[in-house]
Amino acid sequence: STRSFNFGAYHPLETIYSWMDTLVAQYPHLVTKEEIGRSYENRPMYVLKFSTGGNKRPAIWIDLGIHSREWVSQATGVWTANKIASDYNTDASLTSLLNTMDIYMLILTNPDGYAYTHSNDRMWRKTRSKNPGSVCRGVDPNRNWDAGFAGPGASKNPCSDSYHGPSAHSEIEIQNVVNLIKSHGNFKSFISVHAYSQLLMYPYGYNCRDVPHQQELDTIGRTAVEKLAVLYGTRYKVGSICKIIYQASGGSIDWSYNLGIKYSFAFELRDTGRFGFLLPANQIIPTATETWQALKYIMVYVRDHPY
Amino acid sequence: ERVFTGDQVIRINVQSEEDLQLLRVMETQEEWELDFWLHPVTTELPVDIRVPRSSLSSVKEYLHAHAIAFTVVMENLQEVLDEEKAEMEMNQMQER
Repeated sequence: STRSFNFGAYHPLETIYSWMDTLVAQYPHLVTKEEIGRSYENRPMYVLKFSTGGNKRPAIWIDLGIHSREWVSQATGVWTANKIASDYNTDASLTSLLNTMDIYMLILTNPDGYAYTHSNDRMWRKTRSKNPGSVCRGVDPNRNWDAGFAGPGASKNPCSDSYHGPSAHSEIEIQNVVNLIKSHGNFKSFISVHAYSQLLMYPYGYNCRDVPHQQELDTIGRTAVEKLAVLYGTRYKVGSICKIIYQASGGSIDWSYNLGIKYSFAFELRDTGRFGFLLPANQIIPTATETWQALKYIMVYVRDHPY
Repeated sequence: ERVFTGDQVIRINVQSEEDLQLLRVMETQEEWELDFWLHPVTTELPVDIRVPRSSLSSVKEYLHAHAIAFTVVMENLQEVLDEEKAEMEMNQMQER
């Protein structure tokens, strides 16, 4: 049962995949698990779909853990998926949202990397694909999207943690997501969740120009982080990737925005000071709980502003 | 399994554009094998670096030489990882 699952702990990939089955079993009329493809090392990639019916309704995409060592993001995904399922029919705004839109959630976007962080190298960030001609493995999956690919803020060195890969969408994990988003064709929001440094960002990363919807995205972001801060006072910065972190090409939300998904955002979840990628497990639920306030605000906004 | 015994994570609260430039030079020092958890991009955000044990003295000398203040966030990364792993194992046993 999902009731006996410890959401305040970090879990290996197999446990999370197994937990997904219990979630589906517990909420069969709301949650389905769909395999969207396989990873480089042939692990299944499962997306949880929250839907109350219909086919290809307007949808919201949430992916987590594209950088495998950012463990609090995957853990937040598990908590959030359970929250969505358990709050349907009790939380009015979420219920109303799910009555008109679907939510797709990819909790383990980089399954090979995640497994590798549990078995071999806790600090691993990239995929695990082999790079011909190099002893170094892996591509930074958030430099691999077809959005200013191989431009500033990505490395051409396969040994770098920000290696962009040989070509856009060379990583099967990225291609799987691209295929789903494109074949569906009705996503209205695309949200990527990372950790850490407490930021809520919107496009662009591959250049520093304002996107056409900059003002609206900025206003949404600022309101979302106000909601987030109510619980624990966690302070976030809001802005475009380029302006509040650094120029970085080949990022997921730049790709989604250019595809026409206006409400594209990326979170960098909390650190609380001195833990970085090693946020203690007792911080998972507070992190997820506060993040939920911002996520819900964005999702409801998307529902109320069709385009 | 890769171990990080003696690796430290240091934090630099960047004071100036000059500091940023000096920290960016560190990013190009491949022989130090630094792992930038937070990169030097702005004076508004800290810079966190995992420094392998083998590079600690060189890195600290460099920072001291340029009067860049830093704090040690994690004295020994492996100890933190061991604690994390032990906690995970305990949780798994409880769930069983």
